[in-house]
Amino acid sequence: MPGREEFFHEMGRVFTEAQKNDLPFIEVRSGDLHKKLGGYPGRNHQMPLCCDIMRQVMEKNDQIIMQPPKGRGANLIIRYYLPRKSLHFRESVIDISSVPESPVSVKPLPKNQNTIIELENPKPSDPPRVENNDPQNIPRILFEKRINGLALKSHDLKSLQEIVNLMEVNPESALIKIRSIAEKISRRICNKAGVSTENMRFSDLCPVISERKLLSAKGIVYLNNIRIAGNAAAHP
Amino acid sequence: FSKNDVLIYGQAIIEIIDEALKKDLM
Repeated sequence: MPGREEFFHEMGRVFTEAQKNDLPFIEVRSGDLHKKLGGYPGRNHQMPLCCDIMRQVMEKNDQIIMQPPKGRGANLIIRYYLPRKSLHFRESVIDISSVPESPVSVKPLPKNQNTIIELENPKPSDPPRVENNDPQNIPRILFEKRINGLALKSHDLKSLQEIVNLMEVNPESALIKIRSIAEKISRRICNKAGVSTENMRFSDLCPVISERKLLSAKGIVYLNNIRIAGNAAAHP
Repeated sequence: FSKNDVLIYGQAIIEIIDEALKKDLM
């Protein structure tokens, strides 16, 4: 069974890898962290060491996405914002400052603000339509614009448009929809690469895409994050 | 989950689709 130090070092490795790929944040699920190190006790088992380390390395802006009831420790999900310079636990410090600073477009997301990972810069001649003159609506409007653009490209992507309406009334349903679209896209990517996805679950598709390098490391992390968040939204 | 979370994950799915389209995987 891995100890605190092993979990701590694995967290350092996860952050370093995520920063190398310029990710604005990384979500870690306790069960997945445990599986990487072996000795995984199962999803209904208490995992005090693993969860304790995950909480200890949290910084001010990090968010707990899902907090499991006692005895179901596998589903603690924490979103850690990047970049960060080091990781501390008791006397141990992991220096991750050697990783180059992220580009300007990657910023930690402040809590409770309408901010998205990266926004496509609107053309100066084509300013976004602002509803009710509220600047907080701009990310939603730009998002809607991108979604509508993709929906025009392919009939199969029309279901993306449902996300916009769903997010206003029920964010959980919108996340489940995003997960479902991501699964569909993953199957298509695998099929296009000649891999049969029959009887495969979404969680089986991500490693295939990763092993065959069908998407970038960033895309694969996004896929996994969407899968985890969609599951959390479906099974609160 | 909040509307902001949907925007974050929505943006992520857009990036995945963009990449898959660019690589002709869709």
